Amino acid sequence: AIRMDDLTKVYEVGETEIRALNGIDLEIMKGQFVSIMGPSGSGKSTLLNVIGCIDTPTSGRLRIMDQEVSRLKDKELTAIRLSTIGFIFQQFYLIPTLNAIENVELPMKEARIPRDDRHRRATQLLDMVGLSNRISHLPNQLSGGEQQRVAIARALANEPDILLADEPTGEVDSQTSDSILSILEDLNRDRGLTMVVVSHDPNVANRAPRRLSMVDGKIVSDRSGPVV
Amino acid sequence: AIRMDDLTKVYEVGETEIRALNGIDLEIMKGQFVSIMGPSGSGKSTLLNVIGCIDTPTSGRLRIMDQEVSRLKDKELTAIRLSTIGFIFQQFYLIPTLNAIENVELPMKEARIPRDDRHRRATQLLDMVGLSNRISHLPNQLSGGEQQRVAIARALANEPDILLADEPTGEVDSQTSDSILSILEDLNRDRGLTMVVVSHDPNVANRAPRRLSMVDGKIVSDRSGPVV
Ligand SMILES: Nc1ncnc2c1ncn2[C@@H]1O[C@H](COP(=O)(O)OP(=O)(O)OP(=O)(O)O)[C@@H](O)[C@H]1O
Ligand SMILES: Nc1ncnc2c1ncn2[C@@H]1O[C@H](COP(=O)(O)OP(=O)(O)OP(=O)(O)O)[C@@H](O)[C@H]1O
Ligand SMILES: [Mg+2]
Ligand SMILES: [Mg+2]
Repeated sequence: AIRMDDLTKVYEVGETEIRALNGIDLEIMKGQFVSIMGPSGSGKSTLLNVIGCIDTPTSGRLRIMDQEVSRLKDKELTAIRLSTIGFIFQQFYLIPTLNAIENVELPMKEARIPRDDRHRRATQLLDMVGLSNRISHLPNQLSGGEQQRVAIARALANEPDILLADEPTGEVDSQTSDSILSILEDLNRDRGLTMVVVSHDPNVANRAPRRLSMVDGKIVSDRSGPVV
Repeated sequence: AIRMDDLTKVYEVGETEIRALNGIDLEIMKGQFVSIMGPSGSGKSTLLNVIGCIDTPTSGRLRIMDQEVSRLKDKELTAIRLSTIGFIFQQFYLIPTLNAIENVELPMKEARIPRDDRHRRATQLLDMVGLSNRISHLPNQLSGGEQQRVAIARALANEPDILLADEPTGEVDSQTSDSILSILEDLNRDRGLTMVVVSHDPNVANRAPRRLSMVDGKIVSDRSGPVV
């Protein structure tokens, strides 16, 4: 599903150059559930942003669903992002002027899903993440963990093939974190959703059958094996 | 240092009323280090926002440093916030147009600290949180955990008497989380800094000598005792 060859991302700030990704080789097969751990600043979000076609690499190759992404036009990239990839951002990025259900419906609106279907699915997704009694709240009327859960529901709106989750449980208590993970595990097992989850929390990262570690823009370990 | 009597905070959203704080009685003595845990939506951020004089209670009394806060004028509240209380927000709220060191200097500028002293102290604080090589980065040029560390340095800028920290380690790896906590513990022990730390992470919350739990806007447990 995802293939990176010698992928590098360099940021320039004033005179300094920061190699956020430093020659990444990575293949993730369809239906795999991969976690990524690593110190703050090691390049995890940058890796997800490049896979999610939100940030462009400085050099190297990236293929998503067998398509070479760097050759795609903007319109095709947008089509991939809308129909294929669900993204849960580290800082949520909910639209502040839309309430919870409107935020979840927005990607479905962009994908031209009819209104009644959109509303029904958004209600279902918000119920699944435990927010059925907060659907008309604006983001600034929600707690940190509640905003995060709206962001999770939104990422699943268009039934993506690939889900990229950047610290999906950073703001919630361990019980809610458990139930979010169970939802993602069920989708991975029942729907074959390919998942890449960044997490500082070993309880989350260790539930993935394949576990990567990053340091200074490189993948330093790649362990597959039974969930601990 | 902090005293709450029957404190309540009600939010109204459309027709529904949400009792985010439901009759809180709480006394925190000067120099205490208190942690607060609780499920997502239980009222932890609301409690900190009220203590931090950022949000006003619906009813009940709040005294900060022996002053009844509800009777203070805006100007006096601002003076307390600037000189007495340091706040680390759950979503950081760094000024996007200021770089890391400018964000840390800002509260000192408001408190009329001379430029050289400001710059020296801000550099020291950013070094303390491990960001000496990111001081000229804007917030959108920093990782999630790096932004959080800038927010911690900023909260300590005016050497507050009270530090309110809302999920201060949510976005960083466990090693960085440990070093942040050690910094806060040293300030508590050496400077007598009164600390209230909200955290979902038991590794953080259990390091406090006094540990509160909240559910549905109420304090349901209050345990003092040796750190586990
Ligand atoms: N837009 C940018 N401009 C300049 N530097 C950047 C930019 N975005 C990230 N960086 C730098 O690149 C490095 C990697 O950032 P990234 O956000 O990928 O780290 P991360 O592993 O997600 O960290 P965290 O765990 O703190 O979220 C960081 O050191 C950061 O300072
Ligand atoms: N401005 C607001 N308007 C309406 N409701 C609000 C507002 N702020 C918070 N709430 C509601 O009040 C309740 C308590 O929110 P609060 O942010 O204090 O929870 P929390 O314990 O910090 O949660 P988390 O662990 O998810 O950060 C939540 O259910 C939330 O929906
Ligand atoms: Mg990150
Ligand atoms: Mg909160």
